Amino acid sequence: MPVFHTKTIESILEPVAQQVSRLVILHEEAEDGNAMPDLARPVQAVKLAVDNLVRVGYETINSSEDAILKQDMPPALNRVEEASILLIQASDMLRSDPFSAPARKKLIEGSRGILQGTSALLLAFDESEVRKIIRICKNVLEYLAITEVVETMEDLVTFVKNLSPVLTKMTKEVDGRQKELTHQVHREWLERSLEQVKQLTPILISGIKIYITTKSQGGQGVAEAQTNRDYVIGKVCNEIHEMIRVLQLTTYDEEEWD
Amino acid sequence: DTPEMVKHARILAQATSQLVNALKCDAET
Repeated sequence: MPVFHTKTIESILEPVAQQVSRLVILHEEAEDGNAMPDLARPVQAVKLAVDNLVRVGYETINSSEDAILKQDMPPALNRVEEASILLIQASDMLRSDPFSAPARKKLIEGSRGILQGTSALLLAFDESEVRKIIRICKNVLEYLAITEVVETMEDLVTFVKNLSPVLTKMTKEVDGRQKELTHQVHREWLERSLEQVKQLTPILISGIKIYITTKSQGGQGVAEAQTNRDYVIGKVCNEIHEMIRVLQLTTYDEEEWD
Repeated sequence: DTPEMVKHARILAQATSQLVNALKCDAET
């Protein structure tokens, strides 16, 4: 099972995660330890990268209207900043004593902290992006909820005209998201639901049309046409609800679903 | 378009990797 649930997060964190865990093992194995090299330059590079990330992080928080993001990101940014301070302290200690064991410990703690903080930051940001997609899905659900008031062909034209862009946007966003996921089962679930929505959309329009025509002719079969229309709407809504559910899953939810 | 946050997180991860590499080389020698 993949550890990181999106390809972007995986590509950023996987290499450094592997290195940090290997480093921990190497240092645990080293009994007395060798003299450490001067780490001032790589530590300074990390410090600069942290400063930039923190600046961009707060810009993201300030420009966002997502209350959860505003709540989740600052602790992650603090974690990264604190880790960078540990690295600077370690680098300073090593300059005076290249064999310093506490400095070595701070370096490991600092590297781990950067990894964990960046991971928390990317997750918070990713969850916020997912919430944006979910809002688009809910927008489609809102449009579908007004299908019942589509009574004339003019209404239908307006309905299709309004529904099409949001439906296209939802399809594009969900499709983009499924391509980003590392978890194959989640990808397949989203793909399947998207395919269902694509297939059901013309059936839905046709169902509404039949309902309008039947009703305008005042003949029998109105109830049946309405039942058929509502059945298709129900199916489309169910698929969108399923997409919303899967979008919120991470690899950590897998045990639950197994 | 890659968001700025993601770009900078990647730069930080790369800088951390380079730092860890420097430490690792030391530990392996």
